[in-house]
Amino acid sequence: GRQGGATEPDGSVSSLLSSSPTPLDPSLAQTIQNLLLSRLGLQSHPNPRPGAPVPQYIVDLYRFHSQQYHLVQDPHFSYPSQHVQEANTVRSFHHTESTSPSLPLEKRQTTASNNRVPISFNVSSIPQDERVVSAELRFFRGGGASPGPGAHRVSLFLSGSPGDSESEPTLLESRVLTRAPNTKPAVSWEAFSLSTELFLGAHAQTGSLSFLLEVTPLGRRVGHLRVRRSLGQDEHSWARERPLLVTYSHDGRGEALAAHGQDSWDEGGRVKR
Amino acid sequence: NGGRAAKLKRLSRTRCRRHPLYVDFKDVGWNKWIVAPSGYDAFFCLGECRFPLADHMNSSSHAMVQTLVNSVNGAVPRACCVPTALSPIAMLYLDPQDRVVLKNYQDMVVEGCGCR
Repeated sequence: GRQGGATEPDGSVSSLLSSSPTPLDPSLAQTIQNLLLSRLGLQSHPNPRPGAPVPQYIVDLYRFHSQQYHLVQDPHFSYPSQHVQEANTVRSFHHTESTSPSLPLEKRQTTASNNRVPISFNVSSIPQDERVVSAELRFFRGGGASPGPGAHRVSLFLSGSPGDSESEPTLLESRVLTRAPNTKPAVSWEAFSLSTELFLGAHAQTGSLSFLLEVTPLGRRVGHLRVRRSLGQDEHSWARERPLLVTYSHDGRGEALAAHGQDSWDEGGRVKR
Repeated sequence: NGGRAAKLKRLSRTRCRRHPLYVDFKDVGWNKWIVAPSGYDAFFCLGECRFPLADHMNSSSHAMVQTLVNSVNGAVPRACCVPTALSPIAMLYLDPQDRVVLKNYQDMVVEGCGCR
């Protein structure tokens, strides 16, 4: 870091610092760094692959929390005050995409029923000592993926683990999506709240959560939420539209995220501009 | 009088107080996994805790006793200038599995210093 005190004209800080010890031995510095990482809840120094996608929702959440309201990109962003009330950690998960080399992308997209799409998430990275207090599954609804005029019934099921084809899917929620025929295509996200008990089960078993999303057009037009990657769609663009599982948890240390700037949003969680 | 005023001014400058310290994550190589912020104002505490301890120094009763003893016996050290109030910051980072996490970390910013 940089010590601003060193620039003070009176030199008072500089004189106090002049007796400071020389820089730490590299191995000692490494030990301190490891201790700090451990305090931050990390076992080692993360080394992400270059260009790892960062979901816009989490970035907007960070910017809103940091009161950088002008940088929030989603015009419909709504701060999830209900979810973060007791949480100091927000984790995001993209679904696990099939990587079977024997199945080309277009084939994989047609193996599932046209209106029932399986999606699963590996949530094993949530530390055991972190308590999930809330969660939601978010689907992109906009542009070409937007349901056409007319209503659609969207049903979310919890299915067994990927290898378990015998158990019947459990209906979690069913809702009807509508859009007025003459409005512009709305770009928004549809969020389904999830029970925290699902995560207890996931941890105890495989560390993954599997769902089925069923979209049934109630009129003649066919439309769906964005759950599949388009042919030829680049990773960056897909990362902004693919389903996102968001968990809100608390590791037992420190304040919840909601404790800051609560006076800056209204009851609906929108920014007071 | 001028000399006394200058001495008092010098003493007040060296008293325990908060000083600016900007931590740039790039400097410690953490910018590869911390998405935001790129750095933050952490501050640090530095200065002397000498007799008499002013009210704004948030001194503990023990610090006052220790300072009093120091005034009659120099072998006993003065109280320490340490953070007395800290606040959290939120950090957005990529975990070892490349998943994005937003976490509120406690005690990351010095809000106030005092003699303890």
